[in-house]
Amino acid sequence: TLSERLQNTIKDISGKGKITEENMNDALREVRRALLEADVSLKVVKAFISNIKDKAIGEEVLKSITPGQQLVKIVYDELVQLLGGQNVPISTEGKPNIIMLFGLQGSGKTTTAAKLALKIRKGGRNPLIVAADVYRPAAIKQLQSLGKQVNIPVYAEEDSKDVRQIVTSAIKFAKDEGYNSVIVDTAGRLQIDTELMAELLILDRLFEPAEKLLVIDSMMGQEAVNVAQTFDEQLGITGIVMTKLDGDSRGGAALSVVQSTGKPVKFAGMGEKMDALEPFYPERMAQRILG
Amino acid sequence: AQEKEEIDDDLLDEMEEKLIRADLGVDTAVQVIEKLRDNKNKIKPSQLSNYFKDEFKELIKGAGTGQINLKPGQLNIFLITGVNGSGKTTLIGKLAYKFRQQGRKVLVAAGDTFRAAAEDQLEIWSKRAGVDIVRQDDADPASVVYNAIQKAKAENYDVLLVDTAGRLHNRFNLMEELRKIKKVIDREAPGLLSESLLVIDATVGQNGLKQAEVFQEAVSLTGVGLTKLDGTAKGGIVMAIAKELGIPIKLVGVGEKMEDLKSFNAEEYVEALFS
Ligand SMILES: Nc1nc2c(ncn2[C@@H]2O[C@H](COP(=O)(O)OP(=O)(O)OP(=O)(O)O)[C@@H](O)[C@H]2O)c(=O)[nH]1
Ligand SMILES: Nc1nc2c(ncn2[C@@H]2O[C@H](COP(=O)(O)OP(=O)(O)OP(=O)(O)O)[C@@H](O)[C@H]2O)c(=O)[nH]1
Ligand SMILES: [Mg+2]
Ligand SMILES: [Mg+2]
Repeated sequence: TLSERLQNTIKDISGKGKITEENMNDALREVRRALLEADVSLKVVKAFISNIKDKAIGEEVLKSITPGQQLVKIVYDELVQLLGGQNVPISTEGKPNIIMLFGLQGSGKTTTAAKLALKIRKGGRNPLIVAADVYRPAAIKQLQSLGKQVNIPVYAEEDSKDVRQIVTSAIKFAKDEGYNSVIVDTAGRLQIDTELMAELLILDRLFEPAEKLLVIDSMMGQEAVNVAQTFDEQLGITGIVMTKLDGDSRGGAALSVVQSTGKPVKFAGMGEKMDALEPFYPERMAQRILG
Repeated sequence: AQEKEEIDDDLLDEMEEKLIRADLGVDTAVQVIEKLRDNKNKIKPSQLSNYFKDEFKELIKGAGTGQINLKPGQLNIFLITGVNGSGKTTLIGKLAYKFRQQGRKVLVAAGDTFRAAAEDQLEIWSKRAGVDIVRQDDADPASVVYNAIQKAKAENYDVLLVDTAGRLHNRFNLMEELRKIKKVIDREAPGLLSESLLVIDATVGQNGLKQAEVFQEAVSLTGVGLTKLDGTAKGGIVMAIAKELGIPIKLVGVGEKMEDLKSFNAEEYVEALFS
């Protein structure tokens, strides 16, 4: 464990198991390694280490009889604080309230759209799902099938390739039919694809969604920071959904995306079933990252 | 880096960070850079690109050839597996097209009978590629594979590409389902499983190595298909997979179109890593 590795590092250096300013750098190198192995992006690890260095060199650790454990606690507390933010609920602003989901290919957007619609309906609202992925083979069918599973209608236009027109018509349909929340599923895209990023920008400008959620696969590695930062800079995201947390990845991407965007993780995808969308628990995530 | 006269600590740190950012993992990155540190007086910075190409080729050569195994005059079965959303179905569409371009008779099996519209997605790909498909939407995946093998043998297909549902490797019952599919292939078409490929998303972090370990045990992998390399991620974990598990990288996905498939080339890969 990190605690044992730190204890060994500190013992080697000082001979007595107490952290001093001299062996702090070696101890912090162990923390850096642990975070990198957990897939936290390098840029975020560096900032994290420099932040905890001050806290670690403080009185508590220097006097602690188990400095290794004490340092781990400082790391854990810092992780929880950074991951936590306030427990920000999903916005219900807008008539209708528009929630847009976007992210890289295969991250879990379509599955999350249906899960989120179910959660929103259980919260007493009347949601409509919109199939705005006009590229992926059978994307509309996939969303329609999931919509049937959760018994929530899916607005789709089989023959249209015009995303702007589909969303415009969907919103009109929502207003006419009394749906007060509209969840828009979009096609997976690379953050470097200027045309597809422009598509999202156009939707943002025209419809001003109350929620712009970046869907991120929790097994993502180092690129999490660049991906999240780009989506945020171009679109202004309001929150993050971390998916596939039912896997066994350490999930360091969670820290990378929260730190680089300053936005909260609003939900955790915990499986392929429609009820597998949970609130995000910072303490659990921090434990997982520390391994 | 080209302007420097010799390799110094700053340059070594910069190179190590590049490798870490490419998802090679700390162990592999440190190992590569420490070896360079020992040899730094023998190498000029301008030679670094070639040095790394040789080093990486050396690192992965234990994994053997990255060539796709395709025997003439017989049925060749490809089993395509991997975690959710990695790009399996799309890869099959691309492979089907490539093999049909080569004049082979191709059949695809819709072995994902679980996920919404999985068979529809594969069917669209099979139509685009101009190949045949076996699908049975409410059946057990093993049963679809069984029927596909019977058809492939009876009608003299050259290639059978088997699509499977995405699954997380820590789900025991899902990995058992995969073992069952492999048993059907081994029993009904002994010696005809030419490739058992794990599809890995280039954005994956260190978990990719664990995925390879578990899938290797379940379905005896013969290679990795690395997808989404047209993005900014480098998929560096495949280096660890080749080195630690001896599994070669065979295919690379570079986009969402049917033609966006390449064979793995170590030189090109390293070039892109340091570009
Ligand atoms: N185990 C697990 N699988 C998930 C989760 N969320 C999504 N999936 C699976 O991940 C795969 C991809 O999900 P999709 O919803 O199609 O992903 P997407 O982002 O819409 O994909 P594109 O539209 O192609 O970009 C599917 O097999 C889903 O069932 C999750 O939280 N856990
Ligand atoms: N940019 C890019 N996208 C890709 C590539 N390969 C696949 N994709 C996209 O990734 C998404 C998921 O691809 P699928 O083929 O459905 O993945 P899968 O592994 O079959 O997914 P599941 O069956 O749900 O586990 C789709 O949007 C594909 O278009 C690639 O090489 N580059
Ligand atoms: Mg989708
Ligand atoms: Mg698939």
